[in-house]
Amino acid sequence: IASGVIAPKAAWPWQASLQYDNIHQCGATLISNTWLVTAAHCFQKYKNPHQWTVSFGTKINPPLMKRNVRRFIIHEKYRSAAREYDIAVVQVSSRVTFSDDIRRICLPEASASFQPNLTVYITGFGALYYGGESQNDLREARVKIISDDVCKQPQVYGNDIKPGMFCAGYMEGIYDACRGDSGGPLVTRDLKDTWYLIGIVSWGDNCGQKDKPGVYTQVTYYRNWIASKTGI
Amino acid sequence: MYRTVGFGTRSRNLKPWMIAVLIVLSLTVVAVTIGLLVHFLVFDQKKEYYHGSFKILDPQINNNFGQSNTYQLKDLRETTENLVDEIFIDSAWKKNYIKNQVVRLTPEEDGVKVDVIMVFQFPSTEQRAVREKKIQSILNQKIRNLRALPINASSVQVNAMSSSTGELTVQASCGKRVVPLNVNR
Repeated sequence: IASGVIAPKAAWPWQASLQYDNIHQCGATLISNTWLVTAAHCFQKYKNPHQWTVSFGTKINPPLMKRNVRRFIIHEKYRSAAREYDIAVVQVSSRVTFSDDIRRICLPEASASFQPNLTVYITGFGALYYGGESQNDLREARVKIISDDVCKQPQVYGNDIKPGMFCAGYMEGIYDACRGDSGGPLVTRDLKDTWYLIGIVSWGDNCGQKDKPGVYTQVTYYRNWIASKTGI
Repeated sequence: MYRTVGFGTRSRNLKPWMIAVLIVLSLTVVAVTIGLLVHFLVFDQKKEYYHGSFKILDPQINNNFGQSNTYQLKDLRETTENLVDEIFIDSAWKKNYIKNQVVRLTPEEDGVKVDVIMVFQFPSTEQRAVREKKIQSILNQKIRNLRALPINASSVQVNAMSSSTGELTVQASCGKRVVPLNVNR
């Protein structure tokens, strides 16, 4: 997370770190005691589920809890070059025990809509700047949803923004997701402090650059796909 | 002259340091007693969990423009939690009421079934069954006069939960966390 702050303990209890051979690769979000949502592109290089693990807590080391991955399901239409359908679900081999520090997030209905300029939060263990290293401590930043009109402008991302994607951040840059945050959550809350997962960190040019906000997989667009794979 | 064992004629006036020790000891005893009373009466209140369920009949949630449209479960959750808050904050138990959490919304033919966990704090361990009835009657009574949501008052059911089950149910529900938001910028 570029220009973020270190997250307080238990602040984002649904955040997970997806690791291959115990090395952080991507973020993920807990949606039940056995399922997580992440980005499909996290599994481009490493396809063997048995070498993947998931850890919970605001530090990668020492983790609060660790689980092996039983399997992951990548969206059937995902093609790495196009970046569309950048969503996957991960099933862990044994149930997660909920606590004050580990909880699941709510999923919005497919029909829910979230307006541009809505305040949302991004969290992750990714780099602090482009080319930087992943972090051991979870970081957080507050950003805003950017309208498609703005994001599809030629000097921003033009036609690269497809249905099922949306932009969030600031046109001035600065606050943004970065390498290693992929697959992690973009969340918002209702007036009763119930939190909902509405985006998955997917791609962007560089990190925190002007006119290049983050691009997120739109959870409502894939809500029925998630239900079909996980039953949630 | 009898040589009975008796008190010697030597004067037994307490020395000043002994008086000081006695005063400190008695103050300590008083402080500990007050502390224990406060602890058990105020702080040692037990959290009690009650499971409530009721049915919202074909809910229409007014969107920002005042038109009623088909509800979003997300909005229904928020409205219901607000409603239960208002009911108990406005009741004789407002000092005992902590929070409520909608743990499940189940769309059914004629509406939506709501499962909610209500959390209270009470000093004594009065009969849970008595409290259960009281909570049910508060809900029943208030729900009848509500316009925010068309709730079928006869569908209201309340059951006491064990603290462990209550705590686990709250932890297992989605989207809630124990930390208030304070992302400083």
